[in-house]
Amino acid sequence: VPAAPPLAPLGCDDPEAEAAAEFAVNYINGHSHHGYKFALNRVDNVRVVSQGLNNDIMFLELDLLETTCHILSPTPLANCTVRSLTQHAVEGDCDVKLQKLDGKLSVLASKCHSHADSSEDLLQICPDCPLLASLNNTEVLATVTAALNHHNSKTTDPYLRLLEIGRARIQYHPVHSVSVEFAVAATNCSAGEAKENAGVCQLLPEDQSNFGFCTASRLIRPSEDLSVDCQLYGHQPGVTYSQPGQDTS
Amino acid sequence: PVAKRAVAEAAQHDKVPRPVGFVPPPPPCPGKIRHFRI
Repeated sequence: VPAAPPLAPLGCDDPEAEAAAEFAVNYINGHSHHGYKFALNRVDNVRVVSQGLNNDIMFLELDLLETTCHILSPTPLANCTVRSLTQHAVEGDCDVKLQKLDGKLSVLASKCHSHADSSEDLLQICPDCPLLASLNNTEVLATVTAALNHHNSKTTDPYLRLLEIGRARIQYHPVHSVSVEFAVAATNCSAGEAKENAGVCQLLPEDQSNFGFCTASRLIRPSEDLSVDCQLYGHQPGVTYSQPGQDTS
Repeated sequence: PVAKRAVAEAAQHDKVPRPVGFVPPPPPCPGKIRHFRI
């Protein structure tokens, strides 16, 4: 009896590959503790190794793009906007190993690394676009500090503490400006109490945690100006934040 | 004597005739780009 023809290799746009890629992207975002949510841009490659009846190992190479949603945001990934090229896009490359057993997917291993679009490429399409800056740049740190102090001095909401700086961009002409995005958390103080002694203000315990996100833009030249917008997400059961360096990769 | 046909001629004859307008299927990978390429 002629052997059954070999199965055609799974295509990267086949529904089965897309379903596995979507499962992998949700896993990656669900296990990330810092930065932003990533969305699927392209399935670069897929390889299936059969382990037996209804038991396959799938190797995916995924090309992701950073969205504007911080990882602590409750916004569903489908509603998160992919950062545009002129916003200095960030790409993620992930290799994911999954098992499909009796139709059920599980991730066995994943490895990702991200990198920003090259400044040269961005300046080619947008000569005046601000470029991503290092998160420990002194102007960036000064802008985040000024923005958070400005918010805490004006708000009747709880006093907010900085969790992490998500991204920062600096523009030098035609004006000199710094724009920053950072994650914050509510503390057990009101802003008024914090004026007395902010040192006693602690982050709320896990079962009451309230994370948020701020964007700020500081004009340095031709004149000083600062605009800040902070939004708290409200308590999200089970959502925690681990200080950088504490979480497992 | 066996006359060896020219390879080109043989290849021509052996080539499976393709219907007019035949478009080869796209390669299975990489897949489509959903947003843009960096």
